Amino acid sequence: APKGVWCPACGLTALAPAAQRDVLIALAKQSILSKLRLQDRPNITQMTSRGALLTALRRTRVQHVDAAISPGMPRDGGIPRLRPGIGLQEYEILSFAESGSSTSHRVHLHFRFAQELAGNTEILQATLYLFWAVPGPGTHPVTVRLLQPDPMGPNMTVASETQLEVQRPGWATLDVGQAVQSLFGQGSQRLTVELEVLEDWGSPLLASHRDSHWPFVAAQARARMPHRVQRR
Amino acid sequence: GIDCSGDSRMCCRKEFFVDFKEIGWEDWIIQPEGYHMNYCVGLCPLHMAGIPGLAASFHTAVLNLIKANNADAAVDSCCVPTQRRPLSLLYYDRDGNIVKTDIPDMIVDACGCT
Repeated sequence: APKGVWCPACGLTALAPAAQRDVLIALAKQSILSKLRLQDRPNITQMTSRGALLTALRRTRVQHVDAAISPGMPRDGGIPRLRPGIGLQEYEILSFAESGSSTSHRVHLHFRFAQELAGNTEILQATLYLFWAVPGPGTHPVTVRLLQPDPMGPNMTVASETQLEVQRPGWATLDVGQAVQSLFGQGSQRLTVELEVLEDWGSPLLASHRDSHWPFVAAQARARMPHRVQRR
Repeated sequence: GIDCSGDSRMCCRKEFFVDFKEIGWEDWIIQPEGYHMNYCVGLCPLHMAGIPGLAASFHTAVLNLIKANNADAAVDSCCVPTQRRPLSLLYYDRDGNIVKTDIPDMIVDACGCT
């Protein structure tokens, strides 16, 4: 900085503008990463398709339609504006399925949750969204099992099993909050869902709409408050 | 609060916008486009310290009493945020999940003297 110019707040010699900018940007990065509990910025290997993201945002909003979002949904397919948050740090997570092993009548789907979230948050709600393809009229039974790693060995144990009757193509939801919370409790970060149908039905998911009707889990979580000791 | 302008030396709010595209973060932060990392800077001479409306608070009232009764006992006064709001982020985490969170008190809207 020119001689004799000093920082008005601390009286030290002011930084040259370029150096000051670098310091502030480094501070901004560190501040955001630390508040997101990230060591470094994530390296994105696979991006969720815009179609799947928009569909998921619409589905998760359809329960509590928010006037600020639905008319404001930009026609250019952009992501709706975020609503101003409240004081406590809460998270909404959309985890899209990774395909696991599958046969003609059984499909495995995996959902991962990052360590930063699994270790420091409590799950308030988690819902599995599935879009059914139906081969034809009538009712088609589907068994949905939530599997979790067996602490005693390499196998998976069934955490819960649900029988669904599918009559027409469309979205179905299943509450998986307890399963995700118990996974986090065991230090695991991966939820496996097994869908089983009768032999002659084939894959129960609408694979042809893979990009915008792909299964996902929408979870709401809240940062665990650090243990506070109240002293009077 | 007062926004810094020109060569004002008094306590004010300095705007500073970090564009995520400029720092190469636009691939993992979906929204917003940047972060208003405003900060407070400037002097808080005693006659400005604790003027109600700048950082009106209980401490200000106590300080005013000390000043009124004993000018040299008054402590220094600092230029601090008096109004802040959350930073809402929609981002990819390292597993490719989409996360939305509101980080409280990240954006300074106003500054004042304690």
